[in-house]
Amino acid sequence: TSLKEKHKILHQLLQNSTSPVDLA
Amino acid sequence: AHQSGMSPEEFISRIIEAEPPDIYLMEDLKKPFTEASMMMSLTNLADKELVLMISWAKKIPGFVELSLVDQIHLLKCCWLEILMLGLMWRSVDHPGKLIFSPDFKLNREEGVCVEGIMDIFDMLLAATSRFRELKLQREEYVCLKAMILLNSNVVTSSPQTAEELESRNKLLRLLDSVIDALVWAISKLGLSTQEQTLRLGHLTMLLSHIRHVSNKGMDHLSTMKRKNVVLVYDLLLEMLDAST
Repeated sequence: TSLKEKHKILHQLLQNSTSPVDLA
Repeated sequence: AHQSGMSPEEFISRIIEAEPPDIYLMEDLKKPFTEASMMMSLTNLADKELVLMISWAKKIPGFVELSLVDQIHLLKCCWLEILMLGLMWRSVDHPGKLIFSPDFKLNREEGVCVEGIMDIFDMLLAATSRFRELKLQREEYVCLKAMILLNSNVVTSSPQTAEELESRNKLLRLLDSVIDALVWAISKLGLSTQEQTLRLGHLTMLLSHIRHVSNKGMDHLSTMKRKNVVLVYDLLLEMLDAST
């Protein structure tokens, strides 16, 4: 949990199926 | 077959496909730079590149099959090395220049406005000229980048649970796939066996220089942040805090 807490954005982007390029 | 279960040729075409698109800074740069304006442009670009880096990592065959903990640790340890290797690749045909993006190119001398960055620029330019000397191929470049990602944390963590042990074994097999792919790429250059072995050594030795420049860059960025020269936020702040 602490790791995911410390890496909220990274964790979200890793979990996020929509690639940021598509988002962009 | 290794973790990826695919041929070196297929593995390379997959990681070439995974390459992020060119990224533009999209700012009207006011020159001459000040320390603050240059650091702000550099960090803005880095933050954008980081988002694309994560998307890139997820396309490396086998990466998303690793545990989430491993994925986070790997990216946390090597993000600046990956950014710097990408910078070197973009700059390889432009001696004396650092092509941060098509709309953000710096000469070495322009770094004079930021305390402590000239040494880092010089190390980046030196490593880039070594890649130029070696005539680095795109296939070799993408293998080195995947190697940096997958190798970044392999010696610093000892697996505690069965899941971590399984993930680490997957990681080691994945690293073998990348090494196989790099050896395959080098074998296509028409070199003798001995020259191929030497080239593999030359390329992998450069990875330690990239780690060194990255460590210097991390210290420098932390100093710039601590002195409030530049505001670091979002993903870049998260990755910087994790690395220092």
